[in-house]
Amino acid sequence: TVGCAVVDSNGFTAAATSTGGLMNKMTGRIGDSPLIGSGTYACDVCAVSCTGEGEAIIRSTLARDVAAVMEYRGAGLQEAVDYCVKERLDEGFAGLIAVSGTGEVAYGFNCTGMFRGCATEDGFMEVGIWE
Amino acid sequence: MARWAIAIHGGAGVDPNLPEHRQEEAKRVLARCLQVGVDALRGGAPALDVVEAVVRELETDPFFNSGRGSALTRLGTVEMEASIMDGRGRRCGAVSGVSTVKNPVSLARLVMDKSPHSYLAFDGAEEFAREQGLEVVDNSYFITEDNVDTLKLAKEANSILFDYRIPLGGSETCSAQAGSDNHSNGMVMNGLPISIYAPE
Repeated sequence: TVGCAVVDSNGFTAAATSTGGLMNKMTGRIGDSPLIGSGTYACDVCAVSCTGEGEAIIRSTLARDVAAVMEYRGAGLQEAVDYCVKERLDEGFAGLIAVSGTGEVAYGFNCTGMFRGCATEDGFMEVGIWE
Repeated sequence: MARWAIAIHGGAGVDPNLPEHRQEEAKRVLARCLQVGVDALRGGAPALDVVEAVVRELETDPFFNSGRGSALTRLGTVEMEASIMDGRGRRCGAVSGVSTVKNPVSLARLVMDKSPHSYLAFDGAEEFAREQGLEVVDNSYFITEDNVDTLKLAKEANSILFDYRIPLGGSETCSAQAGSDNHSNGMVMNGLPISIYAPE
């Protein structure tokens, strides 16, 4: 699975996710990536793209939950990401990347590593795999 | 003026034994795709165009599980899915079960922009792609030798493997992990007994 979350210089956000799914999966199996609110979500406060065990991400509506924690609890982006990865996945393993409408980036994962990269307008740029 | 920002991923759950050269290759691909987004944002591109352009880059590179290099079904074929969402007005588009569309994320964008729906799948999605003149290729374009080998491992372990997925603290490769956990007749999903997953 691959994904991208962006906020542009007008403060508008967007997110996209794309995948081949699980190796040896049944034909016709749908994962989280195409499901808005689970694998992908974008609104005024943030944009999110998730990856990992699709069944766990679907059940937890993970991408929408990050936005909901920000909207309803007034949490900051990283705080919302940490809460959702820690509290919402049950036994599932997953990761996500996110940006806020105010130009922050965040990510979180509860499995061994996540291929990721992020950059902000003030020059910060990072590419990583492990914790 | 707001401040732009971008984040990308290539999948979570990485084999802790991933060889160094593969890790370096992953970082090169991530850095290249990230730069595509940064350059577009510096040029004032809207967020929606940037996420589509970056995910297209990631789909086209065979390193990650999407587009070319997608995981294989138990039949050894590729069925891809993608979604895109515009935070402005919360518009969205999604596709599933596409097997010839070169860049599924662009088809998801067309579903959002050019169809009255939010989600098209399988034959309907393939037909819409052709109506919209999107580039289509033979399914073999998406299949890599690495993934044919990984599928063989998955079948031997009789499991459904999440790419590179290794449970926390697990040191074996996922196929061995799945093999050791594999019950004689129980299904294994992502290397874990299917029983731990709540019924869908």
